[in-house]
Amino acid sequence: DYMYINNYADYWNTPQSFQVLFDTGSANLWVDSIYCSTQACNAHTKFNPQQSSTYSANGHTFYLPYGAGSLYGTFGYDTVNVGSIVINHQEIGLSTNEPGQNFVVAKFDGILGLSYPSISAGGETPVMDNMISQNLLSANIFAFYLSRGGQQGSVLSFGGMDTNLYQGQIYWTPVTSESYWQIGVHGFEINGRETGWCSQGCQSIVDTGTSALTAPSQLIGHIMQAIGAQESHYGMYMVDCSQLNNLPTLSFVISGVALPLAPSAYINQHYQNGHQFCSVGITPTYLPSRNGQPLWIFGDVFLREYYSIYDRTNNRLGFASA
Amino acid sequence: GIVRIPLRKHKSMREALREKGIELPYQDPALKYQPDEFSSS
Repeated sequence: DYMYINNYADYWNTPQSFQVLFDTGSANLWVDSIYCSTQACNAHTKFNPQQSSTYSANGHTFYLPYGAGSLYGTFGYDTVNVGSIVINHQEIGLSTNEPGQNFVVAKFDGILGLSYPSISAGGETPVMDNMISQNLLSANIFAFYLSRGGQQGSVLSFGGMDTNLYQGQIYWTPVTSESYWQIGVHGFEINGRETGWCSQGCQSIVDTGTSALTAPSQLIGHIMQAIGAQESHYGMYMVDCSQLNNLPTLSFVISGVALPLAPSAYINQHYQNGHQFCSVGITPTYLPSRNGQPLWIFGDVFLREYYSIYDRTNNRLGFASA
Repeated sequence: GIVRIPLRKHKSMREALREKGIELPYQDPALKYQPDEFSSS
């Protein structure tokens, strides 16, 4: 008496799941794929487009250099589900060659870039732009909370900010170049005293894919002198762990507001063979920003202290105490 | 209307390689933003 449509399962694939690095310092989405057989690819989960009925290739290839690791790949389209947000026809990069050792030790199978489309390799539409154009978000915002301790506790929010994860006021500053999440730095203070080092203007790229806080190379010597750090092997700077309480607070002046970093934020403590070592989580950069001003990178060292809100509607970045 | 994605922190690739006895030479972190210069270098 009844006819059941019982063949719907023929058109259903098991989703393929990947761990990705959410990177505000790049714009492309890519994952390891079966087209790649280097050591780095073999260490990770690989996307198999033949097991996806929704995948389509577009034939274009790409090269993505991240500094720490690089890869070659080919582009295609598929449905992407990020934290239950379903994006149709998302361009994805499938790695075909990941040379070297860098990505071998990476715990992620790919990178999901959250920067602006202007810097996207191959003109690939970034995930956030598709979320916006497909009206998948209640607000065109995402925000990062990076936990200070341990593996767990960090959160990325899409569609708004989570008021439980920050305290006090949000300080907004405009994006100065809609490429990276780049902002102006208008001053730099040591223990509350303005140094004047950014009086002619500095820029900073806010990058969740960079671990350290990086400083313009012409300033690094002055900063380390103020901290009392000594250069060690491999370009690391070390301090006497017994002096942690005496180290200065560093502050960035952004749109008229000083955002301080206490020593606990920029000093990393390590334990090896029963000994404690203290290194400075600040490294130099030698390249200037594209407008020629000295360039800082606000990596995880900065972002653990400040909840960061990325507002695509108003092209501005917000910071609040995490 | 907010979608929350829990994140897990892992060691940086530099730290993970160091633990395996591989020390990466210094490389300017800003090269990531200037891929053309990175390619030529």
